[in-house]
Amino acid sequence: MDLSELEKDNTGRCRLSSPVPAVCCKEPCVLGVDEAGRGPVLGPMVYAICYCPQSRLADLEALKVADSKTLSENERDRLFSKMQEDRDFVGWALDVLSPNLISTSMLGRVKYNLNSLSHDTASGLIQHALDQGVNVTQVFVDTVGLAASYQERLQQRFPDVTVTVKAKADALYPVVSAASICAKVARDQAVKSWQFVEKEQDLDADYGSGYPNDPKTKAWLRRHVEPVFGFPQLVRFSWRTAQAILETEAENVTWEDSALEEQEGSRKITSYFQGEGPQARHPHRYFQERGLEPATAL
Amino acid sequence: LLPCDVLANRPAPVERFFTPAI
Amino acid sequence: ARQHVFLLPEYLKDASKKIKSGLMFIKLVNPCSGEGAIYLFSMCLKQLFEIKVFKEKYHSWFINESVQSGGLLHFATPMDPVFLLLHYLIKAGKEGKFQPIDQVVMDDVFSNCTLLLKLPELEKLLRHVTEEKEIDNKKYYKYSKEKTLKWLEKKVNQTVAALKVNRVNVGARVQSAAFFCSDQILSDKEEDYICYAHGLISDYIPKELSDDLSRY
Repeated sequence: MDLSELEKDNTGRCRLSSPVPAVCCKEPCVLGVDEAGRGPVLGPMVYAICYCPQSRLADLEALKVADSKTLSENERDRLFSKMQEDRDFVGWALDVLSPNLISTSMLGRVKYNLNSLSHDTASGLIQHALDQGVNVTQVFVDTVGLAASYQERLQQRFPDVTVTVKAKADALYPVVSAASICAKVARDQAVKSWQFVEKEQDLDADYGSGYPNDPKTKAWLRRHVEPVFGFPQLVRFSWRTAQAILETEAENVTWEDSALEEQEGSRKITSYFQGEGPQARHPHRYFQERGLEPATAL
Repeated sequence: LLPCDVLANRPAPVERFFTPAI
Repeated sequence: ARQHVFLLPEYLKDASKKIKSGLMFIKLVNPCSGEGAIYLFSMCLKQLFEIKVFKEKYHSWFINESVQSGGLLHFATPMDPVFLLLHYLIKAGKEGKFQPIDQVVMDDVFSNCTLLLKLPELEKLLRHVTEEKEIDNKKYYKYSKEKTLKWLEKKVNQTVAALKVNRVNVGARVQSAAFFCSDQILSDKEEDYICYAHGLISDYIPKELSDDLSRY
């Protein structure tokens, strides 16, 4: 899988897709959506779709695709290359969401939570397939959050398509299994060949699987926390694991909105009406409007 | 100028995490 | 160690590092509040600067390879030393007698006020706000409210001119940016300018004198 686009800039979102098999533009197709890397504290999260004509579903099944979690890395790689060989009837596309994009979405002034990010990315990929001319008639999705409301949302967005959202869809439907393999292969490769954007010499790549309970990952996080900047952008700052380490190892930082949150509700209503006493002379409006006041100490 | 208050006065590897933009 | 970020007039750039002829931070009286404030004094130019600090919460600085909390930005702007002299002249003036200036500008809290006696053309400055007597080649001064108000009137007019040149919005504060009409100066009445300039200058004089000036 060619991830050179991601390696050029791994701070945002990167979309990859296979060529669209011609047959998929003609015959009714079944499309599966799945994700890889929701749990890890570092590395990207990948959303993938995989589609093929309904009439060739049996061929896809014959590849023995299964839930990527039940397969070894070698098996996944082998299956993915098999899918690539069958490019005449199988197509895929994926969105790599960098850890930086995940963290900034979750921690931004306007909170953009992980489930919404996942939903939007999944529907974005389905739309991408439709825009490419794939004749999608059925979509199967592994659920994120409540299956029923997710299904209803997708159904509303894609009224001409039959949408099925179900837990464990990646074990039930071959197209979803295939999508989960694409996603996992992409994430594994991205993590393995991660290019650090930070110009740091002693950044090693011995960070293990990236899951919070992986001892290697834990040790790596502790080894690379910087008191002012936190972690390299490989790490998802919004993860509880990362925040816990920052709280103990890094300097305190206050942001305007977080401080306001702390203050809210704590001011007594009477405090809005109390004057400061007859004699207090405020600085002139000229200085107040510019946030300027006399320096009384250095 | 940062939009947050780092409650410390200390050395920091700014070069490693920021690239100046003109 | 704490570092401070300053914006200074460019001509101070090559002030010497030597204490005797360089720049000094000193604490003097804030003529409005009577409390202390930090000033910058150029020993070689014999010039006084007030220090204003830009303060907004939740800021920090990167300074080279370091982080500095607070994000304060200090401005040093030239300030007319007569405002500081006035503080001592008004106080001494209560005694109603002529005195040598070095017995007026005395302050055991802000002892650096004696630097003000080193100012070039001190006598000319004092003439703006005092009555003067000379006995045996020695000069004696007494605070004059009339002269001071006339001097402050000039200050107000200069400030009005500067506010106009700099298109400072002096109208009532409720005017929102959306209603900012391009010929704003026409819409800001002359008296708004005078009132604003009086308010601005009142940040440098005691309340009583500010009230006198407003009446005047």
